Amino acid sequence: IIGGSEAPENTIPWQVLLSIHGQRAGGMVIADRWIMTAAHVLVNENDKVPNEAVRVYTGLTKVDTLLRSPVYVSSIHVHPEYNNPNLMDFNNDIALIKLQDAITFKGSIMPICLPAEDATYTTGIMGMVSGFGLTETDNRRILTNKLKYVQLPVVEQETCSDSITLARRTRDKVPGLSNNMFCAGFPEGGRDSCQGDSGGPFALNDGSRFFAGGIVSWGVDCGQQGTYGVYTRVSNYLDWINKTMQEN
Amino acid sequence: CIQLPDSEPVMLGEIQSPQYPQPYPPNLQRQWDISVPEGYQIQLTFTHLDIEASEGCHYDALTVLYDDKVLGKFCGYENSEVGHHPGTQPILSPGSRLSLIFQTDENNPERHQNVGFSAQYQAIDIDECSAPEPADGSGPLCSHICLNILGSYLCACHHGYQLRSDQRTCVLSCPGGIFDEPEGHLFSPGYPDTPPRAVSCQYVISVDPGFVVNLNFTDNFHIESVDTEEGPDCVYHWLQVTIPGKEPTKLCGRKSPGLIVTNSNTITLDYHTDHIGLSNGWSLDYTTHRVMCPFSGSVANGRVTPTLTKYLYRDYIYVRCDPGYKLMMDGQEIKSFSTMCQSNGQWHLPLPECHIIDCGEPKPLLNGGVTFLSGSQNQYRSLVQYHCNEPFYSLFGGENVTFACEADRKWRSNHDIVVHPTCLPVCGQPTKLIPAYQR
Repeated sequence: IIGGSEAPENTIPWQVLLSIHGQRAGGMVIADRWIMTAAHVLVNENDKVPNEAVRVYTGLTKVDTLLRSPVYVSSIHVHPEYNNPNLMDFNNDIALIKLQDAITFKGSIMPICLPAEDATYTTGIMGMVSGFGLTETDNRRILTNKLKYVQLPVVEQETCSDSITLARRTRDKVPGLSNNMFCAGFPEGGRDSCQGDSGGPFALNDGSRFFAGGIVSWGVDCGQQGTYGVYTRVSNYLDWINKTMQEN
Repeated sequence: CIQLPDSEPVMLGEIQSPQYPQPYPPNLQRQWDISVPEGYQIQLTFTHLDIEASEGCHYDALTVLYDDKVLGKFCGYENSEVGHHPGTQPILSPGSRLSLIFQTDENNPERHQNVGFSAQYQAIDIDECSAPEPADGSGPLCSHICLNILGSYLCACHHGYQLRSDQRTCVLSCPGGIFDEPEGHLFSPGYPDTPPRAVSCQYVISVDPGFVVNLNFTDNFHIESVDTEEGPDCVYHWLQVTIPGKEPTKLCGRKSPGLIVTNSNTITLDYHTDHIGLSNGWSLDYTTHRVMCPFSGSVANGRVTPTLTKYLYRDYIYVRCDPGYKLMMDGQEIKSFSTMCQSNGQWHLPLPECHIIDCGEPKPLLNGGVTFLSGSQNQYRSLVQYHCNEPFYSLFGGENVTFACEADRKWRSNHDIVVHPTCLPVCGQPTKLIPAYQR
């Protein structure tokens, strides 16, 4: 998380830390046996990582204490239309992890709600992104072992698309934007999600509850002026989520 | 009934002399033995007889015998001047046998060719009843009534008498025997007419177990007694009443015993008189009623049906428990209960008890718990309330759902549902919000 703050305990209880082959990723608890995350953190060149390779940590905000209590994976369900062998197409970047044992919820562990079917992502509405990904101090990217969060506004889809087009002038192999994605961030930069936050929640608040509006997916650099973070639009996948959970 | 012989008896037939209707040969000695079943006699009728006529049937003759008794010796022909022709009158044998002997000499007269005889016989039933009384002083064949039947006879007796084992003489019958109807009338021989002497009659009243007999003697009671200081003594005449399990009682005198409650289903009455003295006899009506079973009246927390003032043999009672209670017998639960009043006046099963039912422990609730609101031990009408571990879980269906232990032994909610409650996770509401006072 770039430009954010440390999250006090029990404030983002749905936050999950995934450790896959030594790589950090984020996730969020959506039910007592289900974790939602980004597909790209569970797929390595079109191959789903084995269950044993995925460590799931829940409940605390400090990585060094989290590591003592992984929960075990029962099965991994990547969206069937996710196809991103070269990390150039993040469309349908969503996956579900089923846990072997049910989690008992408490102050430090609580599921985040799923969006309503008619949920809208109004431009400018603030969402809260969190994760154990890279952060920045004194213009230097550093690793953090503390959960951080940052409030980011939803960016108009066209604005985001323009920023990606602009980025393609100076960079090679910039992925494309689809309607299954939305962008969030500040045009002036300085606050953003970053590597290691992928799969984590972009939480929106409907006034009384937080719901999972988006999943940290990708972006051009982190926190730079004129670039935005790109998030999977969860409301487009409610049917698949419910179907996958019911069938499994 | 007459036992029939193995083969069909000969009841009629025909006998003819040899070579009939041709002349019979000389030097004959031929005999026919006819027999019919006992009880019949033989009637022999000649249809033709033409035997050499001679004085005293000296030369040729047909002799008819019953055993050794000659019933007739015949020869000649119809209207012959000599000989003895039987004519058309039948010959009747005294018994069931008859023999015919046909004898001829060596000569036959040349003028007249005698053809012999032809006769028919048939069995005729003997009317034994019309036979005269034997002269040996043994008395008539039947002392009362003689009934002639084919081949035999039967003796019968006038009303009130019975045939002795000799099948011919009659004696006054005892109106005793076995009485197994639920009610009846008994009386001494000849009652109320002049009684016979030397009576020994037994009356057995035997009704089904479960019934008891009451004897009700009529007022007209007279059995000769000998008066003593202690009262009438039943020395020579008596009516002995025997009830199983009790000492027999002898009754006599002129005072009717009236009603005797025996409490038994079997009573034996032995009436005895001797050759001397006179007892006018007695009569009684007996009735029966079912034995009664004791009944305690009620079962706690249950109901006994039907409700009767008294419970008698073969009556059934049923016990049902009140809602929320179960039938228990000998520490075991039973589905239903009925018991029958037995013939010995005891119920075949003792009454059960009604114990309050138990719904068992309420199912535990994952991520929640259960609290007893009232009652205890999970018994009928106990109330429990489920709750979830708030604020992380909430009860599906709303708060304050109470379950009661119902009569069907299920915990049911106040909405009458049996579905087990569920704690649903609460989402998106952290217990602690990130402070955002800074602007």
